Amino acid sequence: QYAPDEVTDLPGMTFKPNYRQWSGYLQAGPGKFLHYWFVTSQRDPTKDPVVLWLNGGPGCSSLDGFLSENGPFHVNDDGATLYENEFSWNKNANMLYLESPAGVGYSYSDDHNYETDDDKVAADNYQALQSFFVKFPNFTLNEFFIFGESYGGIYVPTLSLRVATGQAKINFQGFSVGNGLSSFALNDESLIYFGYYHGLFGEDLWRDLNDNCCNKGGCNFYNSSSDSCKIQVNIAFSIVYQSGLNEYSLYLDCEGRQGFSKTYEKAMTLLFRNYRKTLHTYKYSGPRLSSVSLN
Amino acid sequence: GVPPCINSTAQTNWLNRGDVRKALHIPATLPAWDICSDAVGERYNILYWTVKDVYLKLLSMGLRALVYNGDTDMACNFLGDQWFVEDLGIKETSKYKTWIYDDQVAGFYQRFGNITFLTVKGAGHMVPQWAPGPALHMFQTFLINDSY
Repeated sequence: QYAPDEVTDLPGMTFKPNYRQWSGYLQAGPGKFLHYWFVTSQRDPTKDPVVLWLNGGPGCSSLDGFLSENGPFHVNDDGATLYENEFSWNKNANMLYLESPAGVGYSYSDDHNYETDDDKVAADNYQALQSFFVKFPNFTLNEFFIFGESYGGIYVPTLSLRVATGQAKINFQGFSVGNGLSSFALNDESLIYFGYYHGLFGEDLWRDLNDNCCNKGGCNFYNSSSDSCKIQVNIAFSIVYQSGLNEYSLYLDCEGRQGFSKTYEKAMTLLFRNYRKTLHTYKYSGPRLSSVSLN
Repeated sequence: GVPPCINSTAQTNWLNRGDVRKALHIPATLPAWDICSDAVGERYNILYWTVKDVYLKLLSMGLRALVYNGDTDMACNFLGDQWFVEDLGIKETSKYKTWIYDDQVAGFYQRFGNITFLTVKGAGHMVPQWAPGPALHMFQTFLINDSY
C-alpha cells in the first residue's frame, strides 16, 4: 500500500477503526489531480471486492457519499467529532471514494480551468483509476465494481465502458447506479406522472397538462413545441422544485437552505432543459397557484 | 454551492479544519472544501442525453448491472429509471416482486438478465443515508450476485 498517503489518525475520531485508510491524490489527465479516500474492508481486504463510489452533480463531491451516506464514519452535528456508521459499505468491500472531476472538493488542476464534459470526465476517471492501482497493486486482482449516484448515472456507464474496453488489467465485474440520471427525456416525462399520482398537482393542472401536451399518440412533457404545454410543464416543474418541497425526498422536511447554488441551478436546468428558456420567466408564485396570471 | 434542502454544515466544517486537511494530506494552498463546485457545475458540458447505447454495450460484454432508486426522490425519480431499464429491450427473467429486509418489504425489483431494476421503499435520493440497512443488504446482495 502507498505508505505516504496512509491516514493514521483523524481529529474527532474517538473510536479505533478495524480497517486501514489512505487519502491523497491520483493523477488524472496532465496537471489534474483527483483527491481519493480509500478504506479497506472490515472483513477480508485481500479477498473482498474493490468498489469505486462516485457522487454526481455534475460538480458535487463523493465525500458527501463517504461522510453522510455509506462511509464507515459520519460527522456529528458539532462538526468536530465522528461517529461510526454501522451500515457502512466497507463492512465487506474495499471502498474507494473519488472527488471528480478536477475542481470538485479537494481535487484540482494546475491551470484551474475546470470546464469539462462527460467524455473528458470519463477519460480522467479512467486515468485516475489506473493511478490508483499503481499505488495499490495488491488490489489489482480483487473483483472490481463501479457505483454512482444521481449524475453518476452518466459518470458510471461512461467510465465502465472505458474500463471494460481499455488496456488496464482490472477485474471488472459490474456497475450500479442509485437514483441515476440515465435519460433526460424519461426523467422529465416520468416526473410529471410521479407528481400527479403523488398528489402534487390537482385536477386542474393535470387536465391542462393533458389538454396541452397529449394527443392520440400519447403525451410529450419533454420537448413539446407547444407554448401552452411548456407553460403547464413549467408550473408542474416549479411545484416540484421551487415550492418548498424536499425534491430529494418527498416526505422529508427541507433542511438547510432553500437557496439554489449555481451548480444546483445548472443541474436543475439540465432537467426539463427544453423549457429552461421559459423557466426564468415563470417563477412559482406560492399557494395562489390557481389564480396566477399566465400571461 | 449546496443542493437545496441538504444540510452539509457538519461535514463542511470538519473537512475544512486545518488538522483534518493535514491528516488527509490536502495541500494547504487549496481553497476550502464545498459539497458542490460552481466552477465545475456552471460550465459543465453534457454530451449524453441518454446512456442507453452505453448500457447495451456493457451488458453485451457480460457485465452485471444494478439500477436502484429510492422511491420518494423527485430529482431522479424511480419511474424514469424503471422506464429506462425496460426500454433497453432485454427480456425479463423475473417478475416485478418485493424484496425483504428485516422481515419487512424493503421495496420491489425485477431482473432482465444481467441487469436488475430495484426500488428502495420510502427512501429519497441518497439511499444509503435514508435507508442504511436495506441499502447495505442490497449492496452486499449485488456484489455476490445473490437473489434479493
